[in-house]
Amino acid sequence: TVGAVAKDGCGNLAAATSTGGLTGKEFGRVGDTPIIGAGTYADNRYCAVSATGTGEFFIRAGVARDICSRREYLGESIAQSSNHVIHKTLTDMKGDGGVVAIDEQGNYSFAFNTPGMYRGANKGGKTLIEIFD
Amino acid sequence: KDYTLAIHGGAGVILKENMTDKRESAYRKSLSKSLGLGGQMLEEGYSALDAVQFVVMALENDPKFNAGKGAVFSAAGKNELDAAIMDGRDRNAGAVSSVTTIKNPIVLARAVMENSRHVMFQGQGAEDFAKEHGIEQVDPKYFYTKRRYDQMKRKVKANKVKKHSFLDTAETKYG
Repeated sequence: TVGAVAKDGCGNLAAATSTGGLTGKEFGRVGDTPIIGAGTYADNRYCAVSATGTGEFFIRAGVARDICSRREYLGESIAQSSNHVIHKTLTDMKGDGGVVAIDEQGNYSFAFNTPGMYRGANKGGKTLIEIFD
Repeated sequence: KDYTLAIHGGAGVILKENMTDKRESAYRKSLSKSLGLGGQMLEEGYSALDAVQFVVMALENDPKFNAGKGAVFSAAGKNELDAAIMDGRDRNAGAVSSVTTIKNPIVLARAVMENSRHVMFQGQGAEDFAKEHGIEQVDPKYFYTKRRYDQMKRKVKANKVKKHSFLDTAETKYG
């Protein structure tokens, strides 16, 4: 699975995710990627999120929308909300995977409960690339 | 300079001991190239929507990642692809699932968002929509890579032995 979230110079947010799914998946099985609110979500007021992981859990937990909702209702930072949803909500369900998330100020967060996630960020030209935890 | 882009190429059991220097630098190079592409687009005033679409297209075209070319195989030996895009301005969204001939599924997802009154198309409906809207289609063989096909074979064989569990270990879990 691959994904991107961005905030442009006009302050607009967007999210995009694309995947081949799970190796050896059953015919017709669909994971979280195309389910808006599970693997992909964007709302200029709160955040944009793209997810990767065992899709079944991301669908059931509504991960991408939940990260936005915690910002909307609890006023959490993007780091707080994405880390809570991945390390508490998802982990408690025995799900695993991760998200890249960005808020309306252009702050970004990586949150994942797996040994690694291919990830990178470019904030105003300053870039960072990581693979392992 | 007031822009931010964050990307991922998949999460999973990515273990240091399995990762050779050569392989790690290849992944880093791909991520860096995508970040550079998206950063340049944002710097030149393109929208966040355009930036995320083109960054995901670049990653779909890179056979190292599980999307587009290099996607993992289903148990039936097929590449069934899914994608979604969402615009934070009005929460408009487009999604496609279980497509098998779309070179860049994220392009089709955006066409669904912008040229239809629906959010999601799946399977043959999505393929028909692609044909009507001139979205590039390829022979399903385009997505094949030996690495992914071998992974699927091993996984199917292993599942014959024990009850199927997609919570398997190793990178086959995420392809």
